Amino acid sequence: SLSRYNYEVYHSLDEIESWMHYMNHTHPHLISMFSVGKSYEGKPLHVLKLGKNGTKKKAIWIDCGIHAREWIGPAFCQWFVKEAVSAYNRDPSMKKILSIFYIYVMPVFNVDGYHYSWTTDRFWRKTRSKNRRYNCHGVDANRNWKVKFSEEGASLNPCDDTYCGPYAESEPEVKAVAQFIYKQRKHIKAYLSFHAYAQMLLYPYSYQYDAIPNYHCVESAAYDAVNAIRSAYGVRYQHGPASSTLYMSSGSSMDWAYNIGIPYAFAFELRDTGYYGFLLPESLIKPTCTETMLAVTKIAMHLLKKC
Amino acid sequence: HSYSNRYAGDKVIRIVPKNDVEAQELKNLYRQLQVDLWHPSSISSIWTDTLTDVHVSRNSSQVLLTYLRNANVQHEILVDNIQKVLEKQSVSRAPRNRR
Repeated sequence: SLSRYNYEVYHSLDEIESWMHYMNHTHPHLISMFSVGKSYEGKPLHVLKLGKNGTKKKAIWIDCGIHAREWIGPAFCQWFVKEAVSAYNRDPSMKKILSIFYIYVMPVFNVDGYHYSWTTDRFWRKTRSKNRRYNCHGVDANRNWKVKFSEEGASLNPCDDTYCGPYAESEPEVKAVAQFIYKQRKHIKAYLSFHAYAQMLLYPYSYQYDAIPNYHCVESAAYDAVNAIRSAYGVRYQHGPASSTLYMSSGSSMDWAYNIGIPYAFAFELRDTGYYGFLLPESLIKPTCTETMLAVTKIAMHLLKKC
Repeated sequence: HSYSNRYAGDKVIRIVPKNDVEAQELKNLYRQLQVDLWHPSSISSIWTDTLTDVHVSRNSSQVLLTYLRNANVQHEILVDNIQKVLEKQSVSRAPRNRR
C-alpha cells in the first residue's frame, strides 16, 4: 500500500509512477505532477514540482536515473520528496526552502533504460533508442546534451556505453528535459543530477580543465555539502571540477545546464566506491539518502546567501 | 533465478594499471573480451593508476584473471559471483510481491 511505501528498497518503474501519482494526490498544497514529454518507447517523463504556490519563484532542478543501472539515484529522488514534504512542517530550513523555491524532481530520467535494467539487463546504462543502421541499442544520455557534443570522453561507436548519439538531443528524453529547463532557465538557480558510483560531488567543467567564472562560490557550496555528508556517517566524498576529479567527458547535462546560465550545476556520484558498485544493497539506501539529503539542503541554503 | 540466471559466475574485478604499458594492454584486453566497464565509464579514460572496475562474464573472467596473474598486474575481485548478489537482493523484494 502506498501509504506505507518502503523508501528503503528499490522500486520498479511502475511502482515509482504509482508512488508519484499518490504523492501528487495526497500533498496537493506542496506537490504537483506533470510530464515534460515521452521517452523513445513512449513512456511519460514525469516530474514532481515541490513547493508552496507562488509567482516568479526561484527553482532548483533535480534529476535521477540518467544512467539506468545506477538504481540508488531514483531511490534518492524518492527519499528526497518524502523527506522534503514531511520536514516542511517540522524543519524551519526546509520550510524556508520550499517557500522560496520550487524544486522540480525527476525520479527516473531514463525511464526506458531503467525498466530494461529491471527486466532484462541489470547493468544497462544507456537509453533504449534504436537506429536501423546499427545493431546496438541506446545512447548515453549524459553525452547527448548540446555542449561540446561528441568531443573527448564520448564515443562515436553506437555499441559503446558512452555513445553520444547521432546528434545532440537525439534522445527524446534529453530533448524534452532540455526544452523544459531552457524555458525555466531564468528561474532555475541550481541543477543537480544524481549518479553512481564514486562518492563524489562534481561541478563544471567536464569538457575542459579551465575553472568556471564563479569558481569560489561553487567550490564553497560543494565544500559545505561534502562536509554535511561526512557529518552523518563519516563517509568521505571528493569534490571538485568533474574534468580533474573524475575524468574528462563531453555532452554532459551538468555542463549544458551551467552553459545556459544556471549558476550552480552539480553532479553527485553517490555510494559506494566500488565494493558493491551498482549493486549497492538496499540496506545502504537509508544512510546514503540521509547523508545526501543534508548535502542538498546545504546547497539550497547556499543559494539563499549572497555569493 | 532473477535475470534468467544470466549473471551466473560473472565477476567484478578491480584493476589498477601501474604503468602505460599495463594500461594499454588492459585497454586492448577489455576491447577483446568486451567487458562491461563499471568504472571509469569509458575505455578512453584509462591511464596509469586509473582505478578500473570491470564486469566480466564467467568465461572471460578466467582469461582476464590468468593474464593478470601471469603479468603480475595488481587486481582484486570485488564481486565473485554477480548472480548470487542479485539473488540475495531479489529475496528482499520477493515478499513484497507476494503481498
